[in-house]
Amino acid sequence: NSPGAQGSGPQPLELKEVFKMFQIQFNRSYSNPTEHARRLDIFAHNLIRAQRLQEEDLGTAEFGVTPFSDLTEEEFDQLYGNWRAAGGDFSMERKVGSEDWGEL
Amino acid sequence: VPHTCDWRKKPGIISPIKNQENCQSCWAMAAAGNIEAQWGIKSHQSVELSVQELLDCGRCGDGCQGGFIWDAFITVLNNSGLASEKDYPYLGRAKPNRCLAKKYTKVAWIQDFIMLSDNEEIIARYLATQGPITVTINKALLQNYQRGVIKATSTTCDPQLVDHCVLLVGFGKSKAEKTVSSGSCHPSRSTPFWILKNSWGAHWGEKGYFRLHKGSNACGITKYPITARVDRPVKKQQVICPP
Repeated sequence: NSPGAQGSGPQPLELKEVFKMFQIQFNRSYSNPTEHARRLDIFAHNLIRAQRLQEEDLGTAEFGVTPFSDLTEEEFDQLYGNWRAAGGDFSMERKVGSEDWGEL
Repeated sequence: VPHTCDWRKKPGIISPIKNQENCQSCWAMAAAGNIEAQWGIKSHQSVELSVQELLDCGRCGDGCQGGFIWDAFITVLNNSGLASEKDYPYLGRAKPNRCLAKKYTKVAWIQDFIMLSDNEEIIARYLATQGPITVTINKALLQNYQRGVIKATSTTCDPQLVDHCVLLVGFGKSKAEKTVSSGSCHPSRSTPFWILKNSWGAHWGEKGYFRLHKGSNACGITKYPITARVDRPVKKQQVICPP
């Protein structure tokens, strides 16, 4: 099921309902209909991704709608990632000393 | 090492869940949470510390562009402590040229900081006996996480690509559930997990917290386990050089 598909059947309507509930729950509004449609697409994409994560997870985790469901992965990374830590602009070699807890 | 440990259950140790908003301040949030917890345990005084001071006064400039846990601790050492959240509140944006560290009274300070071994049992022992510690993890699975224990593989969550700092506050085991297969009941193994405090608000995850599988280096949790130390320095026996 492609995200935001306009095909017949109940699914697109259900998706819109879920998205509406998401907007109410997390107090989201968008500046214009184009932006709304774009966020709906991203939201649908994230639901599919959550379903895939659910299938892949080996524990008891549940994945689904979250406050970040209308963000692309890139936007989420930019907003909530720690680029200095991830970007490799540092290197730190781990050495474990003889102290009980590690080393200074 | 106890079977379970949850510092949230001890009053005055873990401060309320915070929200980074549009600022990559996880490193400062985790570091402040670590010092708050260590200070609460060692001095029996509850404090909520200024994340904003760490963002404004760090040596690496704009703290909202991400940072390292150890730089947060270096800032605390350089400034001889940290102000309270009440005095120097969080703005969600850094002011690197307007460090107000000297303006406010320090309410907590640290002796030094250490990196622990990358062994989950040693981390658990330190957590249980000394208090919460910071860890840096891969956050790939957290955008869509709602609840439960994440048990990832290195394919679904690369332990080398760590890009998010959080506070480790406890560990436990999920209750074993009986599974029915081919007509007979088999008790399934319980899942050991870590309890982590995030900084994305209380509406995310399990009231702002999440759980990762313990024992499999899930999402790189053992890569950088770092903690400040607020113990009083041990009074060493004085030695005198003979005249």
